[in-house]
Amino acid sequence: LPLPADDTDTWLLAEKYLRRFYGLPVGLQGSRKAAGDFQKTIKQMQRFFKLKVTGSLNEETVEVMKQARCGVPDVGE
Amino acid sequence: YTHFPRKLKWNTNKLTFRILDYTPDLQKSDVDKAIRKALNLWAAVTPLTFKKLHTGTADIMISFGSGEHGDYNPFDGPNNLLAHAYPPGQGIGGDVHFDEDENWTKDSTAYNLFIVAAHELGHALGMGHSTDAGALMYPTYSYRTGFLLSEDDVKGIQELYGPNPNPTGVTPSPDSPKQCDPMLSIDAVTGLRGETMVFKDRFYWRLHPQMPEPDQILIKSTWPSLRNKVDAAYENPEKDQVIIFSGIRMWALNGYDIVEGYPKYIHKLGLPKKIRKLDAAVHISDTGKTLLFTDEEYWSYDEATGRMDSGYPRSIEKDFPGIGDKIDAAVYQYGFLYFFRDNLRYEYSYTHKKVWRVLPTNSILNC
Repeated sequence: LPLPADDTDTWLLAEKYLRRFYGLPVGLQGSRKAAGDFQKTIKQMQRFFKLKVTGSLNEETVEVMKQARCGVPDVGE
Repeated sequence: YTHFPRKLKWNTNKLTFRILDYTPDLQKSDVDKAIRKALNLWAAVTPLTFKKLHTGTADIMISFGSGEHGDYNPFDGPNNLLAHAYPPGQGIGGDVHFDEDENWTKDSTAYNLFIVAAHELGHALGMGHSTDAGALMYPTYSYRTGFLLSEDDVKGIQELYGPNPNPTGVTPSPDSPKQCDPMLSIDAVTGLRGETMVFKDRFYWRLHPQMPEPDQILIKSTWPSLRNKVDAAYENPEKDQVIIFSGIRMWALNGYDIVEGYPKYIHKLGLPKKIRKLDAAVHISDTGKTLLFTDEEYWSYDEATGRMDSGYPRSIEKDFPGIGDKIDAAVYQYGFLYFFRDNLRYEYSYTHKKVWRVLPTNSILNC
């Protein structure tokens, strides 16, 4: 079944955020590798912002992703 | 703090900058002032100097643009992305771009250009993002006043360029307090609709019963009009209000919103004029009284009548044996009064009039 609209929006926001600021590689959605990359990158972001490191897209993490910020990536090139 | 990969930095201390265009949100002179002030921040702690160019190519080219603005690194309309900058280098290196779709201001009503410029210019000089929420180089926007650079920012920039040989006497803000520091002391603590707020320096920790880790947030980023330091705070659940004290002023919060008509003078509560600040405040919901602590004495305020009780001030040491003569903060939870003094937290039984347990102060932050 498709995800409810709200969840899809949050997921897209997170993907965009992690690509832009944490170098999440572009990959096929749903593949095992992509899911692993996503979890690893979200953990990296949670560590950076001193959030609870869960690897999942919880409310606290989404809240930080929605904050106004600088466009320079937090890690990498 | 961090730097860019390969620790990119300028090879000269004499840098040039040029403002290519201006935002219509502010007067030209205000933009000039904001940029100059932002550059001066970094110049105060390093040997760098900045000369303004009106034509030609400068090391740091500053511009405002919307959406795709020429560097294949588009902005995103209002909010979220505010600006970006490039690390030191030739061409686009060192350049600073602001999102024209933001509303730029010189105060706290929208995005303050000076604060964002100071952050971006940090990148233009070689600074990466900091994980310290109190640092200017922290990636998310927060409004603040005073000297913007924290010790973390200063250490970072001086690792690249060294210190200013002619120190200007400015004091960087201290790094953010560490939650589990065994020597941690706190300024104030209060409940807020089931959460607990612990104030320390420019920050507060927000503890939610369902969140294992407290959040550390700058006071100014939640309440820009509040002072940078809170002396005391208490919650009156009956009125659904939190009162925050700083110096001779107090603010009332309803949820996270400041109640209209505040700040008010603390003397409105009936305290004598000679009292210039409180150390701690706590509301005892069982009695409807609020205790206000200052130096070695405390006062009792009756919330129902809105008056100070007679017979006060009284001695802290005599009425609360075992906690000493002075406290930093207090809170009433689970039928106990918790007093904080330096790095210790005293669990005091109000009914038995004795200290039940002594814990470290950081235990309130789940350490």
